[in-house]
Amino acid sequence: EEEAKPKDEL
Amino acid sequence: MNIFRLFGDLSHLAAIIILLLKIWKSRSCAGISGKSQILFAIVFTTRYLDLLTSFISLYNTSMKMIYIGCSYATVYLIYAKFRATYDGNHDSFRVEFLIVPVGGLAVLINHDFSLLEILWTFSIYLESVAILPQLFMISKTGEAETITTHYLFCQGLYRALYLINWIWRFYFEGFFDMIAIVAGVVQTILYCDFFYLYVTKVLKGKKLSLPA
Repeated sequence: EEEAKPKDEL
Repeated sequence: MNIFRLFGDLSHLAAIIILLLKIWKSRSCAGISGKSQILFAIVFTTRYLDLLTSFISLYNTSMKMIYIGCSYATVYLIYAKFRATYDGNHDSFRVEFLIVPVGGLAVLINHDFSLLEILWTFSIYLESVAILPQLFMISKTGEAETITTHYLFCQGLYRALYLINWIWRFYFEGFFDMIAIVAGVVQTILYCDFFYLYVTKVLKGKKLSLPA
């Protein structure tokens, strides 16, 4: 399961 | 940050500014779908709520704020300042047919069942179809002003460059985000027909008009 990571893309 | 991502962002920024300037300079929003612009304002608002929770970089924060600010300015110009020029009769796409299924999909298919993550997912899905009212409007009137086609081209180019960026990131960073990729592919496909018309007509100096 993927953990929520900061989104660096716009 | 690779070059495709950077040029994708710049292309996106160019699209937003082209549209703002077009409306401002011509004092008219004729031919522009206010509904698409409202959808984009919703997209940016729901996606960039992380401005309040996490800091990534100065670039990231400032671009997000510019996108949000410009999208609200565009909506303001269309629905308030130059409302008299807004072509509401031709802007008849039913946006609830986009928002409701997209909202449902975001609740069902997401990376994490939390409010911020669902809103982010919603924004990704919504962005992929947010241009439909604009394309629908062009198909109804059968034509688009050349500057409007430049706007659309930059919007489509932005997504196409993001696709290359994701291929790059997958090979060199092992990074991929399935939700963003699938939505990005859908979004890019929606522009393909338009790209064809842009290259075969607008770049040859002709106005974009559809056969009757």
